[in-house]
Amino acid sequence: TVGAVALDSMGNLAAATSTGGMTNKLPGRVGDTPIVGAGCYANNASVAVSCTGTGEVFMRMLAAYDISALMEYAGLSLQDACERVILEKLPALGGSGGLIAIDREGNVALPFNSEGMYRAFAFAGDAPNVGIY
Amino acid sequence: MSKAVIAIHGGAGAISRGQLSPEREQQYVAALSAIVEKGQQMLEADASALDVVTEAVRLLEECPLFNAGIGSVFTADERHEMDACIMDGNLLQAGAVAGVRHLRNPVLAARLVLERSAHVLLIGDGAEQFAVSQGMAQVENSLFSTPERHEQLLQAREAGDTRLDHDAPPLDERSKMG
Repeated sequence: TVGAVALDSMGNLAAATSTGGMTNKLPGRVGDTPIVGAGCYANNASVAVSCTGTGEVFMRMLAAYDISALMEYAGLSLQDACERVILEKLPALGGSGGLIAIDREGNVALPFNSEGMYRAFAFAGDAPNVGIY
Repeated sequence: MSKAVIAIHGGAGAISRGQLSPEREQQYVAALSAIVEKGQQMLEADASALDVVTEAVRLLEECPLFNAGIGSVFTADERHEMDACIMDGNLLQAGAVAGVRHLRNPVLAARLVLERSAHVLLIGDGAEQFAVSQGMAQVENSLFSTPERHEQLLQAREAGDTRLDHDAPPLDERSKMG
């Protein structure tokens, strides 16, 4: 799975996610990627999110929207919302993976609970950060 | 106004730096660097967030290292079925496709659904027909295959399980096992 989230100079957020799914999946299986609010979500009022991992669990959690809801309704920071979803709720349901998120203030979060994740981020005018974890 | 910013990911799984040769790791770093820098340049030129994430994901789909577009994993019947979604946080508009097999860049099809349909999610043949009606070309499903992903399928079959993007080491790293 791959994905991108961005905040532009007008203050607009967007998210995109694309995937081949899971190796050896049954034909016809659909994961979280194309389900709005599960694997991909963006709302200028809160956050843009793109997820990767065990899709069925992200779907059951509505993981991407859950980040937004925790921020919008419970007042959590981006970091706290991401930690709640990826480090607490996801493993509790047996899920593995992570997400990338940018909030409307331009804060970036890249949490994951799997062994590793490939990701990168870059602010306009700054040196990019690239990591394999 | 906050500073414009982009973040990208290339999937998750049991990646182990110990399983990656320096050359292979450099390939991943180079790919991620090039794509995030492209997005950064677009943002610096005042491109919209929607255009930036579209282009970043299109480029990730074009890179065979990652599980999307070219380099997608195999289904149990040795084909590729791909899903994609895009969402505009400004207007809360979204477009998505699922189970597409012949669209080179599923994210571009999702963008078409967002911009030119009354729907949010189109699947399978209907999604492909819509994309073609909007000018997208169809490609052979084998375009998305790589030897690494096929080997990953054989391993998953043998184990009787499904696997995340990077749960299998690259082919050139497996032969190093003692």
